[in-house]
Amino acid sequence: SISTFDFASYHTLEEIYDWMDMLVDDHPNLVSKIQIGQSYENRPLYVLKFSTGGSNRPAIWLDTGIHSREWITQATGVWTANKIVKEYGQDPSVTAILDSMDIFFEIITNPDGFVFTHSSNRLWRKTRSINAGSSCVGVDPNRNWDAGFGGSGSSSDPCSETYRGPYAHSESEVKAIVDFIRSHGNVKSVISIHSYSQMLLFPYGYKRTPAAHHQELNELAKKAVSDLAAMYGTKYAYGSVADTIYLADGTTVDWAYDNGVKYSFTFELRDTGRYGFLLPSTQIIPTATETWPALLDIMVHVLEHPY
Amino acid sequence: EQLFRGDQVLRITASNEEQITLLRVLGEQAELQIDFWRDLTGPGHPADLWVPFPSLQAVKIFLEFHSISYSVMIEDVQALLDEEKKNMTRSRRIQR
Repeated sequence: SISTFDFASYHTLEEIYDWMDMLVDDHPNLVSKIQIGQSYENRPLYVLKFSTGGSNRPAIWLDTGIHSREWITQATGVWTANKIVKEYGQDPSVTAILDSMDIFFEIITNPDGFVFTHSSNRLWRKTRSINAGSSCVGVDPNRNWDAGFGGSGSSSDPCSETYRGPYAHSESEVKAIVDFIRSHGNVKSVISIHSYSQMLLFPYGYKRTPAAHHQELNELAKKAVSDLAAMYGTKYAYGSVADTIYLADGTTVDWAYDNGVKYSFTFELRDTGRYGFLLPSTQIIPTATETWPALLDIMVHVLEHPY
Repeated sequence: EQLFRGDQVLRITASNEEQITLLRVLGEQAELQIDFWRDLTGPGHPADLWVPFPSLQAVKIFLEFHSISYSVMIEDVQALLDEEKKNMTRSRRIQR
C-alpha cells in the first residue's frame, strides 16, 4: 500500500509503476498519470502530473533515470514525487508553486534500460534499441537530442556508452519528451536528474559559448548547491556542462534551452565516494533529502521569475 | 545475466593535462571495454574507471607506467551486485 512503500529500498519497474498508481488513487485532486509514449520495447512512458487546476499553466518538467543504471536517481525521483504531494498545503513554497504552475515528473525515463539493469546487466546505461549493422545494442539517450547533435562530444560508434544514435530523436524515449514539451508549449523549466558526480549543470554542453542567461543560471546554481550542502555537507560543482565537465553534444538541457526553456538544469546526484552506480540503498533517503532544497530553490526561482 | 566477477572500478586522479590526454586515449581503446563512470574533468579531480577483469592487468600497467595515481574503489563489482540483490530480496520479504 502507499503507506507501507519503502522509500529506502530500490524497486523494480513494476513496483514503481504500481506505486505511481497508488499515489494517483490517494491524491486524485493533485496527481494524475499521463502516458506520453512507448519505449522501444513497448513499455509505457508515464509522467506524473501535479496540478491544482487551470489549463495550460506554466510548467516545470522533471525527469529521472534517463541513464538506467543510475538507480539512486529513480529512487530519488520516487521520494521526491511523494515529497511534493506531502508538502502541498504544508510548505508555503510548494503550495505557491502548485497554486500557479504544474509539475510534470517522468520518474522512469528509460524503462527498457531500467528493466535490463534488473534482469541482465546492472550496469546498463543506454536504451535497448537495435542498431542496424551492429551487434551492439542501445543509444545514449542523453546524446540523442537535437542540440549540437552529431558533434565530437558524443560517439558515432554503436558500441560506445555515448553512442548518439542514427539521427536526432531516433529514440522513442527522447522523442516522446520532445513531442510532449513542444505540444505543451508553456514549459518554463526542465530539470533532468542523473547521478553520480555531484554537480549541478546548465547549458551549454555542445559549445563553449556561454548561454545568454549564463549569469542568472550560475547564480541560481550556486544558491542551490549551497542549500544542498547545508544538509549533510555534500559538495557539488556547478557551471555550464562544457566548462564543468567536457563538451557533450545532443543533451537534454541544451535542447530544452535552445527550444526556449530558460531554466534548464541537469543534476548529477551524490556518491559517498565509494560505490558509484552501486550506491547502497541506505543512501537513498540522504541523497533525496539533500537534493530537495536545491530542487525547491530552482522551482521557486522559476515561479518568481516569469518570462 | 551478465556477470562482473573480478571487474574493478579504479579511482584515478590525473595530475596534469598530459595524463588526462593519455587517459582519454586509453578510454578510446575499444578492445579494453573500459567505461568511465565518473568522467575526467581536470587535473586533481577524480575519475572512476570500470575495468573488466580481462583488461585489469593492461590498464594497471598503463597507469603505473605513466605514473598516474589510482586506487581501487570497488574490488569486485559482482560482489557488490550480489549484495545489492540480496538486500532487495530481503527488503521485499520484509514488506510481505
